[in-house]
Amino acid sequence: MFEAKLNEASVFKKIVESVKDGFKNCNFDCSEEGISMESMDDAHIALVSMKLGVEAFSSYRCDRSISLGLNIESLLKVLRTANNNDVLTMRAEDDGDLLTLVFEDSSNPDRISEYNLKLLNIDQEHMSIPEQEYTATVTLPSSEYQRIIRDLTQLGDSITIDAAKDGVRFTAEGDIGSGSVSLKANTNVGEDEKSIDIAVEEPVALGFNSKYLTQTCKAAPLAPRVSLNMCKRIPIFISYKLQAGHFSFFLAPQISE
Amino acid sequence: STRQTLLKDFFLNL
Repeated sequence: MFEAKLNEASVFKKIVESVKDGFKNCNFDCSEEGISMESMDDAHIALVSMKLGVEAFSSYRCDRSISLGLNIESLLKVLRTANNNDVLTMRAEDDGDLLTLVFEDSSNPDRISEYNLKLLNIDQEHMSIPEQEYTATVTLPSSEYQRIIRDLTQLGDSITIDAAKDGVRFTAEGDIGSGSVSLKANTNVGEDEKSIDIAVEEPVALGFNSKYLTQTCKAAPLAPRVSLNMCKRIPIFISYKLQAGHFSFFLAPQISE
Repeated sequence: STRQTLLKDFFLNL
């Protein structure tokens, strides 16, 4: 038996909204440590990795580790029926083929809605991601990151992220011209959430397909800050810290030959 | 010219 209760259905809804454009079917692996999910897009360019630890839930029970294979679009249909502050309970039997989602309206305890989603058998490729030291880490407000990528995507299909000790520069070049946004490292004393934190041992410049970077911005509603971890010629690790877990992407770079 | 790499170029496929 698996049963997990989230005090705010919106947390799970935002997670699923963040993956809907690139990832069709995903396995949500439930264990005594919480719920985790890892999925690669069909083109093998982006990988999403999510972990919601047990502390994220107001109650949590998982007698035996199970994998809940779910179609993201179907799951969203159900999650979108909920109010953001509904309490969500997810339940599955060990050998069942359904995930039950129960929504309780915190402002109207007389209303309870219940949905059953058919589980899928998803044959997923699993990747072994090596432990990596990143030589450049830029942490910035997620809304700023989202804005930069949205603005520059209009200029070109690929965006270069250039991290140096004193700042980070995002550049796009395309048929209509080019554009760049530079952010200087700052501390914004007293305004930690707005600061641009830069830790660079070695300057790094990596180019990415802007379509995939756009996908990694969709998680901005999940956390106020995002960190971009880079090292020469390897995938960027883009991570949003959740209250009890993380929501992250690995994105393969474009390399000049 | 630039080449789009794939995650498989970096990560081991289990």
